[in-house]
Amino acid sequence: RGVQLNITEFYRST
Amino acid sequence: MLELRLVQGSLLKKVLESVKDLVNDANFDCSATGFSLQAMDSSHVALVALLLRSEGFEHYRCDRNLSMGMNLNNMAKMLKCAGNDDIVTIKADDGGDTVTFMFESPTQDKIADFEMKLMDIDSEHLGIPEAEFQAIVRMPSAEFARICKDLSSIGDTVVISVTKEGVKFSTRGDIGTANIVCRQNTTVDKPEDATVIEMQEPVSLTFALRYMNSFTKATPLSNQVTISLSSELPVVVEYKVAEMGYIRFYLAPKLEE
Repeated sequence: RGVQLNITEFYRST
Repeated sequence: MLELRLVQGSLLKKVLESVKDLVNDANFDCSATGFSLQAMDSSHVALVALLLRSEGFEHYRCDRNLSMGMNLNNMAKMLKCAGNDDIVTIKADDGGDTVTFMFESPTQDKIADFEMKLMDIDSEHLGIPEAEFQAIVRMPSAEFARICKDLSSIGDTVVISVTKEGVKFSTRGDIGTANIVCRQNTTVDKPEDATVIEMQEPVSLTFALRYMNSFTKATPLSNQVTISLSSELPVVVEYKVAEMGYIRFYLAPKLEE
């Protein structure tokens, strides 16, 4: 149920 | 040459127990400021950031910035061989392909050397800007661990909502629903038993309990846990590491249909 977002959608790789 | 001597070796033992099930392999970065790690879990849903500041070590020698790739399970296996009261020293040569963990008993009558092969890990490093949160909850870490454990017997996601009433943890599953509300409570004997809620504005987010339960493996590190929430950001679950640093878990939210 529901869509799990990814951490990489919030923080960009440096 | 790297030589980091931690008198309270048990802290490193507990740190590894906190992360070894979430992350398999990771790079430990050593610089003048301290010993740190940043790594995502295999599904890129959660991120762990560890910092042990150099001042927290009895002796901290780091001639050149060093990044050491390690399998955290193997590292945990070696650290399990350290006594809770042992002094732990991490040693490595610049450009070497191994790291040594030295355990000294408090009476110095037993000294152990464990040497582990380093790995080449090309890990993605994420930039995590300082953020303003809509709500920050500080509560007893054992309490938070108990809530996550109890709710995961009912459902697999938790809705964490902060309102002026307090912080609510909710879940639902095939057998039914569960709601746990914790109110601010600062009239406690011991400060670590307090629940403090700073709310800029109400916020409500949904997370997978599987990850939350994994984060609570860090409970032995600190009596308190801080949960920082903002509707556009992953939740940050932070445990302080004595006076020398922290372990922070970031978890991306779920979008409920």
